[in-house]
Amino acid sequence: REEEAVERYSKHPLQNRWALWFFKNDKSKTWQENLRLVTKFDTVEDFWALYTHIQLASKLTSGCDYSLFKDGIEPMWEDRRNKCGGRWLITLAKQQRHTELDRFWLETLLCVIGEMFDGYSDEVCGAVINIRAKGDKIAIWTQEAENRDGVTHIGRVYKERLGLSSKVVIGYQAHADTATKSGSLTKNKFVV
Amino acid sequence: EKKQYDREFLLDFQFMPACI
Repeated sequence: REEEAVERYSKHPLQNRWALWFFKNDKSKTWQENLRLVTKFDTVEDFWALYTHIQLASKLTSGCDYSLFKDGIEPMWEDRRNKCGGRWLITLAKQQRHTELDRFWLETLLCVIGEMFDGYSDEVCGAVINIRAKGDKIAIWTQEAENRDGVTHIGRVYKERLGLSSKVVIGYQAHADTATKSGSLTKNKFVV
Repeated sequence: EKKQYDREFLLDFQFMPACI
């Protein structure tokens, strides 16, 4: 009975503490000045308290980002936990902002906080959504781009969780390649 | 023990009133 009461009245701890960051593009400020830590949480209940309190991604203005990263990892390539890593990138067409963006972002958040990548969840650093006029982007960042088994497992599970058809191909890009790209496209290191 | 939750479990808490 006591166990039941504890179960009923205790919050459900997550494996990790997570930090939500918000980026708002103000050209008069530096990139880092535009990045703000919103809050941290480490239970299922506190995740929902935050999620239901903040603006849906589809309602943000262009140039804004949400980033959700494990506590201690900053949402930038330069962080030591990110610099050898990369991202599974979902690029959306403009019209998908009104049909799929919020659902995809919520599924992404649930995947990372629920540690849904089996033995490879420790590879995950965080997730990012970029709201952009030319097309929104969602990504899961992982810590080691050379970890083929981990990266491809995460990609397969992620694609399935988003409900993408087998005809859709998603790509993984190393941050090092994104940082040094010459054109607008970064080559995919892996695809699923 | 790893705290691993599937989406249905997590979604169950979406509209649950906060515990005090």
